[in-house]
Amino acid sequence: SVVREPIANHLDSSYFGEISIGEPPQKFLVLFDTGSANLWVPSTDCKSPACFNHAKFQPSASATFTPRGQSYNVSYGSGSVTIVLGSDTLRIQSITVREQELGLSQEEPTQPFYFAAFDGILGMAFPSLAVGGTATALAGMLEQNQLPEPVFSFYFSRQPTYDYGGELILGGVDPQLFQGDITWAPVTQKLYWQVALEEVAIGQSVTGWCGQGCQAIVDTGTFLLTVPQEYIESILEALGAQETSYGYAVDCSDTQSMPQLTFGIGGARLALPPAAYVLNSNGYCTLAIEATYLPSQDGQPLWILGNVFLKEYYTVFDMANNRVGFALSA
Amino acid sequence: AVRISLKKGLSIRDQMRAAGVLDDFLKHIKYDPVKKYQPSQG
Repeated sequence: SVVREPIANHLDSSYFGEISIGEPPQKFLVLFDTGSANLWVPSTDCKSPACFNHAKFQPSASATFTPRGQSYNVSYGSGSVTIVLGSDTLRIQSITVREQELGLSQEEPTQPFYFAAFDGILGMAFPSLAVGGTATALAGMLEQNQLPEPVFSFYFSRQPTYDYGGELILGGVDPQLFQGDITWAPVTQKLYWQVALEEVAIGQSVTGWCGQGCQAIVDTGTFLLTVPQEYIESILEALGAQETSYGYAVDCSDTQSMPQLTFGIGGARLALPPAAYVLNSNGYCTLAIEATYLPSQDGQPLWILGNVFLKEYYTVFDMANNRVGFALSA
Repeated sequence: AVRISLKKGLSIRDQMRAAGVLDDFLKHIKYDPVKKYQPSQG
């Protein structure tokens, strides 16, 4: 039964890893997010309930912290976080970035940040997207020669567990994590990792939706495959899905026979099998898609390739040549 | 290169449902996944 727009889907899981900030190091779990560009962690000044549920940075306990004072709002799909800028030493394993600008959260929306498994966010999009014009962590790594190669890559496991969801490789590519060749697509707008989407097919039939061009943002901070809302009905019909308050429901026994979705990017056809785009939660199956209502900045239909897509395709982000590479995951 | 192992967090939706706050949240938030890409005020 149709109850409401199923936006519950987006509150799904996220993937995160450990960083440390300050001297002596204070540890945090952060979402490595290619869809935003700010680095922020909760601070001891934050009085929001979400902050009490997470690790908090204590500036006075760090010998290398420098306050910057300005306050900004960083907005995400589910609300915005108020941060105050400062700088300190950022460490990610053997990588050290001195005087890295970062945000210390003062206020966070309780829903959903209280329930997030990560403490803060490390944005990996382009510096031009960073609120307050702050230097991004990746720019700091490049400037301080912390990366052997000006690239980073993500592998997301098809069978993730809490302890192992995938890997982020800073400064390189791991041939063990993919098969076949890497297909490259140039970044079309240096704000996010946005590429041209040449075509979308459902099964053998090309939809023609991108005849005038589409854009796709490669976003590790978005869980689902996000579809322009004008195409949602056609996709539901083609896949035999019903809209419910739990999402776009399908019969689990149909999954094997459902068509694959194919995305034309960089001259290649990247297929997404039903096993990748159908979520089975205790025998209740839904499509791992959600709708977006806004076009890309140049007005073309905007898709978001979230974790659901990135589990199928090992993805390389080339900062020197401003291009994104896709290869079938191992 | 540096390899960072990524953990997969529990579903926020399931945790909010278990806490009894999901329905209320969905009624009030006008979520759009693209909202995060709008240049934020600063």
